[in-house]
Amino acid sequence: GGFRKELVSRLLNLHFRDQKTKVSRDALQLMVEFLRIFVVEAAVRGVRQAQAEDLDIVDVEQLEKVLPQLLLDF
Amino acid sequence: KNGFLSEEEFSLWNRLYRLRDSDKIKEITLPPVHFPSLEDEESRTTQEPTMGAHQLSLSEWRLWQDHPFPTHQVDHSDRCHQFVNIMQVIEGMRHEEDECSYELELKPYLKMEDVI
Amino acid sequence: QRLKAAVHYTMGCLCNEVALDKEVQFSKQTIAAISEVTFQQ
Repeated sequence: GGFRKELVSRLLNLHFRDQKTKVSRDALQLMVEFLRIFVVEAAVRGVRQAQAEDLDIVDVEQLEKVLPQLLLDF
Repeated sequence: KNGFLSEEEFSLWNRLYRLRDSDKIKEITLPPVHFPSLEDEESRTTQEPTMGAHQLSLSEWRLWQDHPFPTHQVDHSDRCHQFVNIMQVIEGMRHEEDECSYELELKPYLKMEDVI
Repeated sequence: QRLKAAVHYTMGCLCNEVALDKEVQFSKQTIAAISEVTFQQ
């Protein structure tokens, strides 16, 4: 699992103000890995919160609890 | 190859992950953050949640932010620790009756000539 | 929308890996929420 570099490339280009901006292969690879780490960190922190509440299913509530600190950490 | 989903992936997404009108929560949004104290009421454009949409809230569980949550591969940033400290100070102030410990702590350093 | 669907699908795959590893489940809404947050980040 993980982001495809073509998808990340499209996401980055979506946000570039100057369409002539180019992304090097290394920078793209780094962004792919960064997004994967962000998502896994969000998911695992959600899991930890659900486990702390003895829940088998991670729901939006558990994610909302860890979200402020997650966003501050990235 | 173009970054989009293949036929097969699209049908998997459609079946496993896509939120439907029949779901209790049909859409998830993360509204832009604004500071009430920095803007006057008129200028703040608030997006009313559409029916069935859940707006993720960063303040819903603010009382829980007085301790750092467990992390996985990425530790807490300094900013996060500062945030948790501030939430602890606010939590402490909430339970104070007459005196304000924060004020008592700072008062010895107050020199009115600095203020005037 | 096609980009969002691709991001959302990728979320689903990653969350499923974590779910298998941690022996929990993620509600559809949670995967959509992580997707929305990631898309905005």
